[in-house]
Amino acid sequence: KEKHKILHRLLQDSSSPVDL
Amino acid sequence: EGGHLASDVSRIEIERLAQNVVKSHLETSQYTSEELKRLAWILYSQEDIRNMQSKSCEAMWHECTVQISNAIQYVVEFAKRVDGFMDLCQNDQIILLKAGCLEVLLIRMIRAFNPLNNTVLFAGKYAGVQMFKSLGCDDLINAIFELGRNLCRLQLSDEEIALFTAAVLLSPDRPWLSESKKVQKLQDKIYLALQHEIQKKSGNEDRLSKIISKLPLMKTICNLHLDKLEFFRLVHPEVATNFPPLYKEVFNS
Repeated sequence: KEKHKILHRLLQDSSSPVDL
Repeated sequence: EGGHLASDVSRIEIERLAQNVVKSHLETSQYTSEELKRLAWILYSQEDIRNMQSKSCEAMWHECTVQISNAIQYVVEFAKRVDGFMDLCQNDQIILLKAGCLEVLLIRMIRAFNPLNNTVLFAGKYAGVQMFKSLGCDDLINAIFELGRNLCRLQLSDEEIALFTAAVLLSPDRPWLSESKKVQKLQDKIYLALQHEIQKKSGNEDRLSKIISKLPLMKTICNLHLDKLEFFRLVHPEVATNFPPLYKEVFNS
């Protein structure tokens, strides 16, 4: 999990960094 | 096989999925069609090109990884919104994103590719192959531009781009998937939706196979990118350590 922590965070985060 | 599946899956379900995928694509495109139209003929000046060409290989690599990393965030958001993707186990979500996001980006690129002057949108303006000279990856860059020209010839609609990218993302043959059957089912439905979309618009029977025939070149480009990255990491390990963390997560094996 540690190896892909950003992907995990992006997948779980409902407020993603994408400005929509 | 498609016909057999069609009897199991209702047309309404396929149409609903198509709507979901197209909406997800439009909501997570880095640039809207209007923005792209506005930017279409905004080219880098000769001086910009000279400046970019005089950048060191390391600086240009870093610039490209920043652009790619930024674009990947939109692909993750696209995946999250495609019905069924978040129902997969997290291990499989990560595998599919790592294996498929560059292919998705290559397909998405054609929205920002101008085949008339062979340029692509890069950091706000359109650039030709010469812009990327300092990367030292002429074969990779030429292959990407060749794919751009090839895909543009098909004149894919946003609906087709949406469904094709979703189908590529949900490829059941990625190594280490734990629920590849589940992924296969999703991909089958998306390809059915793409087939319906094609029939609805053009009725051209071999359009789907023409679209799918671009996959081998995309795979070649992805492998070439990994080869170049591996070589770059060997030669400039300290620069590669400072690549954006998301880029490193996705492309470091």
